[in-house]
Amino acid sequence: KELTDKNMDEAFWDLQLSLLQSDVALEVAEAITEKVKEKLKGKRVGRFTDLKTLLEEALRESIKEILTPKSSIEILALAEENKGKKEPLVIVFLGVNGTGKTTTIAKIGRMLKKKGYNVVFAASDTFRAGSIEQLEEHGRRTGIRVIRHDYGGDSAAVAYDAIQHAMAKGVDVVLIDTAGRMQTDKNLLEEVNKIVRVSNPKLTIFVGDALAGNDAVEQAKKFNEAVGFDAVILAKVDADSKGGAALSITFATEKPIIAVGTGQKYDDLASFSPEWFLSKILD
Amino acid sequence: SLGQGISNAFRKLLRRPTVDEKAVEEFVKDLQRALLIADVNVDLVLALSERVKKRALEEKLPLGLTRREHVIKVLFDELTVFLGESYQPLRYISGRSNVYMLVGIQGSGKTTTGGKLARYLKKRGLKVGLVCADTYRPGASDQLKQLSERVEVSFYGEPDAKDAVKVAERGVKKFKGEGYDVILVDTAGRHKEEKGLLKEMKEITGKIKPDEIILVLDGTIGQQAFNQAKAFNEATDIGSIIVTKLDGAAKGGGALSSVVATGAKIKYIGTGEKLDELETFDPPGFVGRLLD
Ligand SMILES: Nc1nc2c(ncn2[C@@H]2O[C@H](COP(=O)(O)OP(=O)(O)OP(=O)(O)O)[C@@H](O)[C@H]2O)c(=O)[nH]1
Ligand SMILES: Nc1nc2c(ncn2[C@@H]2O[C@H](COP(=O)(O)OP(=O)(O)OP(=O)(O)O)[C@@H](O)[C@H]2O)c(=O)[nH]1
Ligand SMILES: [Mg+2]
Ligand SMILES: [Mg+2]
Repeated sequence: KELTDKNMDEAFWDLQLSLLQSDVALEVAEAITEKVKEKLKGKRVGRFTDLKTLLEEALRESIKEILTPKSSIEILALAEENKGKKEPLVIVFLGVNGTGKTTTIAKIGRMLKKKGYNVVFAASDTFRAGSIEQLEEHGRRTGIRVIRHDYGGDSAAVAYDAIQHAMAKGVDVVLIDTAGRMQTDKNLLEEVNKIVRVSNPKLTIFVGDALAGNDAVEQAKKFNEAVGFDAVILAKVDADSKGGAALSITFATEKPIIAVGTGQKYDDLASFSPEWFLSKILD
Repeated sequence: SLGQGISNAFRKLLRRPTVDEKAVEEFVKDLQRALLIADVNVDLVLALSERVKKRALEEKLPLGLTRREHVIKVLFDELTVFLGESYQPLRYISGRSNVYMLVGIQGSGKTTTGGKLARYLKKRGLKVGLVCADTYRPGASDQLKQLSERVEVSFYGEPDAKDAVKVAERGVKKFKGEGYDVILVDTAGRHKEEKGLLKEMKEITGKIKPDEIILVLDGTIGQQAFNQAKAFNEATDIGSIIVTKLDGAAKGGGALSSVVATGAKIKYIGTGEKLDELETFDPPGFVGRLLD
């Protein structure tokens, strides 16, 4: 039985719609649909139901390929390798306003401390109201020292100061909190670029909001182009995110997602599971 | 972004010698794409584009309009049905205290918007008080207190308190007793899966009886906007929406979804981090940006 072009087009349109409803960015949904089309080229199809099965199989494969990280970055492993070295392990966190950077830093700080590492926080968000008090309160709750200056101060100078302090006191890890910023603001991208240059981190982490739509791709791309990051942490996954942002960001930047934020408490940080996201997206 | 906007679709439509069924179909496909990139809810996009297509093809041409102009008019009509035609202010009754409660998902911009609204209303000669009823987020009280100092309005907060309902109640009672015109109550971020927090929001509402419950929505939100807004509206009657972070690249399509989900009107938009970066909502401007 011959499959008409119309059936194929409808099937691919439905596929794309389901990706969009899972909050995958449009350009990524289109690219994945193309990928699936490629996979199906030359495959023999019988009845319409066979096409549906083939499509789902090809889609599952394509998504799995995109989500499975090409490199493995593990913060605890990096901390272990760095132990005893003169220079501390420096990690910078960046991203758009309100995505969960400060909370994620607090979670990671506590995780490292529980494993026996000596940690300091650098309050390099010298702009937003209450940002320093927020990090200081996290510092109190986790028993982690916060290196800070005053509001309006040079954010790179705070990072530098924190690293100097770490070297003098034999601190293992320095976690640098930066202010949220729009990827469309060239000056602010340059500011965070300066923080990265000055602090020369081992790891730069982009913190994204799992609830973001098409902007997730724009954010990740622009930050990666302007500053460059090594890994992604997706926060607020517990808000019943459909998982699409994970696919969009990974597809657009090829950087691994190394953790997800699953809530507001210190324990709410989980490792990224491609399988879990795959099932959410295909659901 | 370039090549994806509806303005290109309009241009294509304009270049055609005649606007026949095929041209309308192609225009509607472009419209769908533009709305999806703008983060409008998928089901809403399909419904909207169906209506635009149907009206464009079946409606009798209004007098004086070309078919081309008619297609464009139908599109704008359909979109402004939800958004309203012009700016609508927050509910305000003079001669007594008006309580506005800010609610929304974590990080959407509630606290910052509270500061912006306080400044805006004070400029209009109103006596404004800010209440921090967020007892969860570290530094929440400090954040709102610093903003209140910047815009020079009174502040009420209990940094060590654990009961948000009690803090909200006490703050509102204090400012009411002192004859404040507007009392802005900032609450903790919450999402639809946090049933306990939705319950808390309901309890605060029950105690302080707000004149307006304002949903503060992040302009970058994707397909989740509809369901999240719906959950907020089921817990408490959302009266208005403020969409933040529209100074970035996001088109704010999620806002359209939340309007449909709640029946509330968008009244202001946030266009930056500074306290003067709050604008009254302009439906035609928003639609223009959505489709650009
Ligand atoms: N539900 C949930 N909330 C989160 C998660 N991560 C962070 N949050 C909340 O999101 C809000 C914003 O978090 P912050 O850590 O202040 O975000 P930020 O990126 O540092 O914000 P700016 O510095 O203002 O750009 C807070 O209310 C956090 O508790 C998460 O994984 N799940
Ligand atoms: N660029 C831009 N940033 C904004 C806007 N509104 C708020 N922000 C920023 O977004 C981040 C989060 O703002 P908050 O006011 O802390 O958000 P919130 O909703 O109170 O967060 P929670 O209380 O944790 O739920 C901050 O960095 C703000 O400066 C806006 O319109 N444009
Ligand atoms: Mg922060
Ligand atoms: Mg807040």
